[in-house]
Amino acid sequence: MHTSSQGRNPFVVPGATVATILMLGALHARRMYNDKKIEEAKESGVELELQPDVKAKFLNMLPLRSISRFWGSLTSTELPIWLRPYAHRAWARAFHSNLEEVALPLDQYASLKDFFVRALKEGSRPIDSDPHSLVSPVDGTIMRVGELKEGVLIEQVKGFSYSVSSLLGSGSFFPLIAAKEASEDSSLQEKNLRDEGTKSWWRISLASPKLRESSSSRPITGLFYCVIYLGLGDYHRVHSPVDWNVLLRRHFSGRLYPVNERATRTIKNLYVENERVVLEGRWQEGYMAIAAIGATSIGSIKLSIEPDLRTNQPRKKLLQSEAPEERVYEPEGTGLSVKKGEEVAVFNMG
Amino acid sequence: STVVLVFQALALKKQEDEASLSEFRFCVDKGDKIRMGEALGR
Repeated sequence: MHTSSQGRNPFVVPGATVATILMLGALHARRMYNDKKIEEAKESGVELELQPDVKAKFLNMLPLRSISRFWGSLTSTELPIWLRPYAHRAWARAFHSNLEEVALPLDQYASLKDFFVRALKEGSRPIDSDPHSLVSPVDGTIMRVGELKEGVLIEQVKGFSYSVSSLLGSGSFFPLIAAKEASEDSSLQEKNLRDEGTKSWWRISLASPKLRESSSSRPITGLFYCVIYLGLGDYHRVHSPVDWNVLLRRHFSGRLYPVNERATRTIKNLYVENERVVLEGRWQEGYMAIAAIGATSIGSIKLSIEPDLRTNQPRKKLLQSEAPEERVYEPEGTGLSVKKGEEVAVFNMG
Repeated sequence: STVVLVFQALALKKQEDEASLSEFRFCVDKGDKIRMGEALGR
């Protein structure tokens, strides 16, 4: 590899570079081998368990919020018009975005950030017309679905769960809604309760999420959950899953760990630690909440129903125990009425 | 990024209400790809 100092061959690579390339190659091969093993395990129905690793510990030491904001400034750089289609096509190819449904010509998205939050052509996402359906608020992959059982925990991976009250905030509207339903006689309740005169039999508990009634002849409701992961190439706007009234918004200023599948297997309390915005309210069946959780690359969340809200802001010191910032929407108790399919939020780069 | 939905819905069907009420059922499963506007459950 080494030549005499006088006549170096320009095509010969220094030994240290070769060693680095070999090391990176070996690491990449090991990563691919691990991913293949995980894929095979998933195909054979084996549930994955939490496996904290060195990478997770390393991520904990990084200034991920600063990195996220830097990434945001970098991707908001205005590109020359001639370069825009190439840059956006390259992104689409890398992350499997569908360019056929993009609302505007590619050269009209001045930056990668603008392209990332693109709207879609009208009719690209027809809303399920069944009045009894609850629709997906986003494009993505279903990570978990189910009914909340005793303890109100959502499983992150096998053997590790996080509590819904930690995710949504301990001052949840659960009791308030129950109290309202106990005293009000609204049409929403009429649908649920079917001609019942008094609603005082409703009671709710975070330890046992089922809403029960004293008489066994009446319906029992439960709490359900659905976790959806959005890939980098996916459409990143959040829409309303049903007709509902948004009573409250809660903003948790947290960390910005990545939230990909690998991160869910290696970082405990991932969703509870990350920066997120929670909307809580009421639909025809009762309680409804949407939590939009940020990540390193997609760190900020903009609300269509509250454009002034700023997330992923620089902070002197981040306190995990800090209470979330809340806003109750007016008029109190009724809030903002949002229709099924209406846009409520956008995930932004950085 | 990730979105988590938590909502209340009818969980158990009572015999006398069968004609008019039905319990909530998801129409997706873990690992499924979904697009905005498609039904998650009914």
